[in-house]
Amino acid sequence: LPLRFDWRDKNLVTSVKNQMDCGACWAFSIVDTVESAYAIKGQPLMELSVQQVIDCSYMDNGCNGGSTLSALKWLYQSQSKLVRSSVYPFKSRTGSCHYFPATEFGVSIKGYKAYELSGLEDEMMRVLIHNGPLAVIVDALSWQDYLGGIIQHHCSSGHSNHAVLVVGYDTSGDIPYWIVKNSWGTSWGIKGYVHIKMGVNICGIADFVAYPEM
Amino acid sequence: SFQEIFGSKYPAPRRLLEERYKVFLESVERHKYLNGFRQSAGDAFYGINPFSDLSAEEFSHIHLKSYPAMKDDYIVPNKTTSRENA
Repeated sequence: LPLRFDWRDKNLVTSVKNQMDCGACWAFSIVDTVESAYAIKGQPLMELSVQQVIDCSYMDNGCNGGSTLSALKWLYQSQSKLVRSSVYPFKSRTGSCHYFPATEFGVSIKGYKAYELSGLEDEMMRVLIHNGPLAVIVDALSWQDYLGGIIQHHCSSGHSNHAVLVVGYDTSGDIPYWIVKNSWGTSWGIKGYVHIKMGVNICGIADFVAYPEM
Repeated sequence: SFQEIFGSKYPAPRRLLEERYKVFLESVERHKYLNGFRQSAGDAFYGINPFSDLSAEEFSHIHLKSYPAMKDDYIVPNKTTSRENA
């Protein structure tokens, strides 16, 4: 495994989004994984509709919360095509599911995987490199005040409450860390990103890992 | 300055503004506490950001709304095999 790996270096990660007061981090992280996975397959990197997932993933609760895995299940089982974000823009509130004609451009998935990798973060590195950015659910209570640096303390596992995207890692320094994309805008953290210490399941980062198959 | 930088807007009544300011001051105290645990330059640091006018309860209620599916839905790889491979 390389000492450092970051899908952003290959221009395969879209820009940081802002979920505002809508509690749909689960939809943001899943759309992020689909955007990257589609681009990794050689297609253009483009922003897809988070609002479509919020409105249409019927097993979830829109801006009142949801699960990354049930969103992936909905995408796969319904074979829904995620349209461009410009076609179905983010409104920061749950709305009625809008359907599009079959001729409308969209991205669907061929499957999905979900892993529990606590104690196996070396395996998680491998999955990240082989499959693309990973949607994870973490305990982010202590992230409210985060400005930068590597989170190593005050972030326990066992109370997963926020979905984000792991895009890379860096083990070249004294403290190895995961590079994690959030959906709270670029004025939070390191231009919208957070670094989390690797190897000890800080924030429960390896507890609930999921990604689509394209 | 916080309102200018982060674009926060509050309703007109002064009482509400004062309540927000009180929450903001509590956040500043929390930053001092968290930064007290820093041991090296690389450690995480905490301070004023877009959420500093929210209490921890409000922050959790608004922004932490995801939950995992059933534990059984997640595959646990064989740890022995994985370690042997490593």
